[in-house]
Amino acid sequence: SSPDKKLEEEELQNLERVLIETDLGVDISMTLVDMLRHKRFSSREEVKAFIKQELLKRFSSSGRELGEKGKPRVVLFVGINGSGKTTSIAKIASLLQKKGKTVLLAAGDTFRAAAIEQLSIWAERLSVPIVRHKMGADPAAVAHDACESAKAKGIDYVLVDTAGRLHNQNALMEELKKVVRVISARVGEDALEKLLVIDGNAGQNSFFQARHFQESVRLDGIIITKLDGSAKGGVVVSIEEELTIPVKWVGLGESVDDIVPFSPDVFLSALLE
Amino acid sequence: TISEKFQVIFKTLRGHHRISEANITDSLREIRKALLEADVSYTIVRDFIKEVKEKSLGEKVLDLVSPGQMMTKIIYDEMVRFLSMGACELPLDRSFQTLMIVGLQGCGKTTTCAKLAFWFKEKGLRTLLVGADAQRPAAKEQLRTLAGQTDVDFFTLDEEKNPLAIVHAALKKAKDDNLYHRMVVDTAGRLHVDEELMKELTLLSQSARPDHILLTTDAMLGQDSVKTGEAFSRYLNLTGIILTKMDGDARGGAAMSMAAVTGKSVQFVGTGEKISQFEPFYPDRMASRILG
Ligand SMILES: Nc1nc2c(ncn2[C@@H]2O[C@H](COP(=O)(O)OP(=O)(O)OP(=O)(O)O)[C@@H](O)[C@H]2O)c(=O)[nH]1
Ligand SMILES: Nc1nc2c(ncn2[C@@H]2O[C@H](COP(=O)(O)OP(=O)(O)OP(=O)(O)O)[C@@H](O)[C@H]2O)c(=O)[nH]1
Ligand SMILES: [Mg+2]
Ligand SMILES: [Mg+2]
Repeated sequence: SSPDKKLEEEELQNLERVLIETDLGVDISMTLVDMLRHKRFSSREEVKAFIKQELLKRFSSSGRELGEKGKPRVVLFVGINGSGKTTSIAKIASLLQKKGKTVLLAAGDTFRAAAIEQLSIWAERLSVPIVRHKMGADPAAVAHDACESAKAKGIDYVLVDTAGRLHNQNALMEELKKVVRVISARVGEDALEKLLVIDGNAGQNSFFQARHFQESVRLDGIIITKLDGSAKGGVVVSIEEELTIPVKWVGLGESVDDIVPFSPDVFLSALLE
Repeated sequence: TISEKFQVIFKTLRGHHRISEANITDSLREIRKALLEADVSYTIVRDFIKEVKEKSLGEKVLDLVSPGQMMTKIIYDEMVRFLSMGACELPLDRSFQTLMIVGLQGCGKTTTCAKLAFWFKEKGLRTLLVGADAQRPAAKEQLRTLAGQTDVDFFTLDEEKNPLAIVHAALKKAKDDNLYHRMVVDTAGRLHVDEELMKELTLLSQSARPDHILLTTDAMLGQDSVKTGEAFSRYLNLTGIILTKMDGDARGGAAMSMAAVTGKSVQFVGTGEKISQFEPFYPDRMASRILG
């Protein structure tokens, strides 16, 4: 076997670049490179394995499944504009159907142009019922109606769409809190799951999105979308490590089947390839 | 924040009469870290720091200015220079011009199309909005609704799945009606690694022959901005960039990477979901924002 030796400075710089370019963040990348600088390795594979192990340690959360408590169990999809909430709802609905669950959609984005139409098309494609009001209606009222309808029909899951909102806009975060309160009051806190949908192309701002949404509505999990592009989504490492919010799903395309459960191991292998 | 970092630079350089390689290493490291945290791409940061270093070491420090102040000015000026690369404004003459709006999924293209139409309207130019996204559920409906809210004409072929056919028909309508100064074409979001969809965009631009092709970019785009900019430049003759969701708190480093790699500057920024929340780009304001 080849002797263990230290990494050349140029090699270390290159590794730093590779790590930073995954959107891992500067602090984590530099910390890793410092670790590498003081160790000896016998091969490239060993270096990669070391990095992977170090990053794997930072995934502290378990519970990557969709919860099961409650009938109906209500899943609220939140996140900033354009992150992929509406599309992700369609994907999760399809997954649940395949597992033999009954699903109801709630058109809780009563603000954006054609948001209700967009979700309605997905409902039609999946043959699932949808509860909707007019554009401009109170999103909490839509959510409430959907819960009522699901209870009456004995439906297993209610997936609630919400309007995109930037986390630094107070009034919008307050509106979201109200939707959470109304749903919790109707089905109980344990039956409500809140998922943050983040765009896999985004940079360090995803961490601040997660932190702010977490402060406003305690999040149960994250869906990271658009990882079918060349972006690596490395920012989830700091989200998992510092905020301990589990990433549950990964969106890999625009079709209804383009979603997979999140696995730290698979994710990190893809990150480092 | 960068102002804090600049204070560190001031302290480090205080008492020195000129800027030397030794006494700016720490400062450059701080700036580099700040830019990477602001999502400026790695290779662009490397080039930027190199430029700043060369300019700093070449400076004779004026008696009245401290080396710290000098270096701060060099960093800020160099940032503005990076952001102003390829700067040009959209012309406002009344000849018929076509604009094509392209970009990754969810970055704000459809909304931006309506914003452009509204902006043209305020300048006395009449726009035809064209719904050429035949892929996303209710995309045409979305633009139709926005057009209605803006009191701007909208065109699409509701059952048509081929964007080329829609644009072809739109051009014919614009020519026949002879009412419009601008035609703004919305396109489906796509990944720059999707070769088939990127080729579709090339075909679309060959058929529509737009006068302006604007790459819409989310202000929170991460390190992938270089690859995104390069790919869209390779498949299209981009004429400018539009940065959206600037009402968020993303530092927007992608703007710098995009400008550097496409050679085109940001022309407009979206500052909200309303049609009116749209303004010209100011490199000096952006420089302050990226620097934090
Ligand atoms: N390539 C890819 N595109 C995706 C993915 N998820 C969503 N998209 C696309 O991203 C765009 C935005 O998706 P939406 O579901 O409308 O996002 P949203 O969060 O509901 O947007 P708003 O309601 O406007 O805030 C659409 O074009 C989707 O097809 C994904 O995993 N991969
Ligand atoms: N806060 C804010 N939201 C914006 C801005 N521009 C667009 N949006 C929102 O971002 C979301 C996505 O906008 P769209 O116009 O649907 O994006 P798109 O690029 O056409 O999406 P695809 O067609 O799916 O690729 C919507 O919720 C918009 O209202 C902006 O400047 N600020
Ligand atoms: Mg939506
Ligand atoms: Mg669109």
